[in-house]
Amino acid sequence: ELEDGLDEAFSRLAESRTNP
Amino acid sequence: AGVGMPMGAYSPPKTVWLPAMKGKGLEISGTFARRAGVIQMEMTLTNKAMSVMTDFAIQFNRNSFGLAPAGPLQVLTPLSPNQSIEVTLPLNTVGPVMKMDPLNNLQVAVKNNIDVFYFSCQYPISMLFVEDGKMERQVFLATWKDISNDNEAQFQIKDCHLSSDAASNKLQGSNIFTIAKRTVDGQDMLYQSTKLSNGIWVLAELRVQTGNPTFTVCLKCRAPEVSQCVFQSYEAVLKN
Repeated sequence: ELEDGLDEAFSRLAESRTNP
Repeated sequence: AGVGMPMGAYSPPKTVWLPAMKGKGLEISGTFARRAGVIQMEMTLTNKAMSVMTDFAIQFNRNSFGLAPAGPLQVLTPLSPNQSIEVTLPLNTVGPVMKMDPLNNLQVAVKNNIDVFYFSCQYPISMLFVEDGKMERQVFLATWKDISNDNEAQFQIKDCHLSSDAASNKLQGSNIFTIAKRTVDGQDMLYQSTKLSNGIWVLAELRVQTGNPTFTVCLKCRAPEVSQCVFQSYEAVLKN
């Protein structure tokens, strides 16, 4: 679950950096 | 390196640090390397004088990262006129610290039987990137969030014709580790970490767009004065 959460968090980070 | 083997850390070509004109005939060219976790100063000493040179020794002035010789300069036989020798000096990072400008500047004194000579050289900060610089993913995310945007620096690397995977592999050879990769709108975003010998962590976002030879590197660090030097290492590693 933690791993899934981290995967998701990196996706959100990349998304937020590309489309702030 | 064979298939799947990590490439070695980047080491720049040797340059002349002490021209013979300033060394009463002693010419020193050199570079720095990190080999199996050991920082090394690799020098070629050339005797361009008309007499034999003996009694070599080396000392560093205090510097930003405490670089110091880990032992004496080993020149075991006299250096005859027109003779060159290769010398490798292992370094450690437990010497006295003083912030230099530029940060990676090193002031060196070399003596022989003729005189004492002084020169400055600059080392690639990647020599200081340690082998355990891969940050835990959870720690990376928290640290990235925690470091203020004021401590973020953005740089561009032009004319870089590598895929994001090739770039990642190359950087890993110099202890810059990729922690996560995401693709957003056709752009690969690599999240990377590196740790300097003095414990400073640098977090990076490397953006690579297929077909675009300009890479963008964003660096976040609690000691943002290192960012410029870290960027220079990114550029040197990726372009060599």
